[in-house]
Amino acid sequence: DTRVIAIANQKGGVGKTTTAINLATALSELGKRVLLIDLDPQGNASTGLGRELRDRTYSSYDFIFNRTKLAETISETKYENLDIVASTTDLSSADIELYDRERKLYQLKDSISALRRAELHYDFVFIDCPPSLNLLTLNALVASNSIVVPLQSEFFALEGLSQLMQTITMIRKSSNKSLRIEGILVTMFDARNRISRQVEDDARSHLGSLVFETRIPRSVRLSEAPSFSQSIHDYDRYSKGGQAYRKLAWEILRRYETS
Amino acid sequence: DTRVIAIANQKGGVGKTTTAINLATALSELGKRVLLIDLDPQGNASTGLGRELRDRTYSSYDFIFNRTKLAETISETKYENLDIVASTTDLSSADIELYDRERKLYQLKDSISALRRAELHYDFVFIDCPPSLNLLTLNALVASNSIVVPLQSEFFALEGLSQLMQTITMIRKSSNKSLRIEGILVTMFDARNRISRQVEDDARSHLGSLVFETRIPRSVRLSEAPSFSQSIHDYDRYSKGGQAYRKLAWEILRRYETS
Ligand SMILES: Nc1ncnc2c1ncn2[C@@H]1O[C@H](COP(=O)(O)OP(=O)(O)OP(=O)(O)O)[C@@H](O)[C@H]1O
Ligand SMILES: Nc1ncnc2c1ncn2[C@@H]1O[C@H](COP(=O)(O)OP(=O)(O)OP(=O)(O)O)[C@@H](O)[C@H]1O
Ligand SMILES: [Mg+2]
Ligand SMILES: [Mg+2]
Repeated sequence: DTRVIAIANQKGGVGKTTTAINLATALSELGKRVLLIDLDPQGNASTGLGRELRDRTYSSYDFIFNRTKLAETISETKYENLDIVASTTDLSSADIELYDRERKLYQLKDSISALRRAELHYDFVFIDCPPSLNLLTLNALVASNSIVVPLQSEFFALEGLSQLMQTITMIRKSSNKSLRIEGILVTMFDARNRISRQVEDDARSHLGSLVFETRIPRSVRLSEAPSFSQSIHDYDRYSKGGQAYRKLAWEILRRYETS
Repeated sequence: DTRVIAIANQKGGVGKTTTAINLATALSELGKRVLLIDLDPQGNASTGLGRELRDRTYSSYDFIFNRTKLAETISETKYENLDIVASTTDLSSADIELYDRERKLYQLKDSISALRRAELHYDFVFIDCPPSLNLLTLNALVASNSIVVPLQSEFFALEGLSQLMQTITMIRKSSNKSLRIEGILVTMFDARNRISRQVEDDARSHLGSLVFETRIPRSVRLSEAPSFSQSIHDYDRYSKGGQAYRKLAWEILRRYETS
């Protein structure tokens, strides 16, 4: 069965897109069929996976609003087993357009459900969310089985976490009973930095097993890889960042393989 | 006369809040009366300047929607000459509430204009924007004389710049003829990092004098200061980050002192 996982946190620059790209590619390498939906009008995930702006004839805007056949909005990437629904700036008007719709929280869910009917089968669907608790992100939470929350190991990052948790609880009560937290992922961790260690300690003591064992170190190689349209596994496979994202993929896969 | 300056970029985590806090405090030290409006529901600028959540009886939500006397929404900070309009998560519903209003783009501008009538005089008003081109940020662009655009020296950061520039042009044509770019500020610059140097070179060659001379180095001290509710000038005055933000304050002040 398809697992739909949102990668979301309204705090900006915490590693949502970096996690989406490198987790999706790690799972695709393990033979899982993966679809990445870029729900951010900035289109960083699309660019990071090599989708040139001029090739994005159809986008996640068309995917949500059913403006064409679903299959037309999906393109292959250079990675076998990984497809993408790229985004364009058309998506910036999605919030306002969703606002007046009857099923404004369910548009994305309906499109993802239609994948199955269209014989487009994936083991995992990842949704890279924009840095905001807007209708697009709420659509992602309603459409997902679970959510991965990247938590940057910096002071400001902890501040928004409680608002996000409240939003998840609200969505679980109102529109998606089965939404659960896949995990909180400590990112840009720097062992030399006191705040970094403090954020991880705080997270583990308050949130316990919700926090992934795997943490992602701060590593320049991770920020270089997208400029070559490569995943970290392609760009610098045995770097600390590459090893961490593959470890994360196993940590998630173990949960599903055993269940 | 009051200069209103928005600090905006829809890319997340690029240093908007860090710039808002440290530029506002640098100018207040030079004797300028400064008001910082926190327009981000995460409230990072409010926290970074020591406004405890429980003390935020009124907020920027009340400021925009005139739910109380303006003076009630403004509080002092520990820094002489610097006041703040703090934010709470109430602000996350502002977008939807603005959507149905007649003057949906002018709410903030109207409130800022009302400051003058209420004899609340400031030399500078800074607006810390959320990481999104939503109605809150558009309100800030309509209300401002100019905009400071923090540009993180990382690969993904250049991608959203053209969309932001288009939005500024649109606002200038439709709702705020005098909106100008105060400057593009290179942030988190690391001379050892190839991408960092490349982003700065690209910005200076394409955008020329729109890019501030001053650039902000990557410095851990900048990310530590807010955890002590201090500006960098208070926390570690002679650090690279502290010196850079005071240099930026002078670079901006020189433009106004001579004109
Ligand atoms: N572990 C890491 N080490 C070093 N740099 C990183 C790491 N993870 C991400 N980065 C870099 O930090 C910046 C922010 O990361 P990213 O764009 O993935 O965050 P985001 O949460 O998707 O941002 P936004 O909120 O704008 O969508 C990028 O330039 C990215 O390359
Ligand atoms: N020059 C710098 N050197 C090192 N760290 C920095 C620097 N500027 C900002 N930071 C840190 O980087 C993170 C992101 O910065 P900040 O929160 O100011 O960005 P932002 O654009 O306001 O984010 P958001 O998009 O969520 O509003 C914070 O943890 C901050 O402390
Ligand atoms: Mg992103
Ligand atoms: Mg901010």
